[in-house]
Amino acid sequence: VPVLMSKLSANAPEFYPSGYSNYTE
Amino acid sequence: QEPLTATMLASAPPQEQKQLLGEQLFPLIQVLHPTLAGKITGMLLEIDNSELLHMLESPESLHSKIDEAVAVLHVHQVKEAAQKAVDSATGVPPV
Repeated sequence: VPVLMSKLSANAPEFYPSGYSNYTE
Repeated sequence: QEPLTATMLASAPPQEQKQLLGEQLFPLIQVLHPTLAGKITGMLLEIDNSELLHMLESPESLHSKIDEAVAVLHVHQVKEAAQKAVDSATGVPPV
């Protein structure tokens, strides 16, 4: 059974977990 | 973080399901690609939920999908750089 591989898009919005902070102390 | 099961996911409202999946995927991706984790996670979240659940249960398939996302990002960046080079050569102002 062919497995449908979802096409990845470089234009997808970024995702960060809730409460995630990008800044390192 | 307790592992996400199909039952847990199915019991969450649709808009929360992607959030739950993202919360599970992000730390796994961050270990491999700290600076690209947000972008790669976002790209993977566009895949349907059943496939994402499978990837959370199968590190091999997750790793191969992460590698695919990094490759897509690389091609995209190369194309953008080439486009900028063409634009600067033809005098088209950058967007």
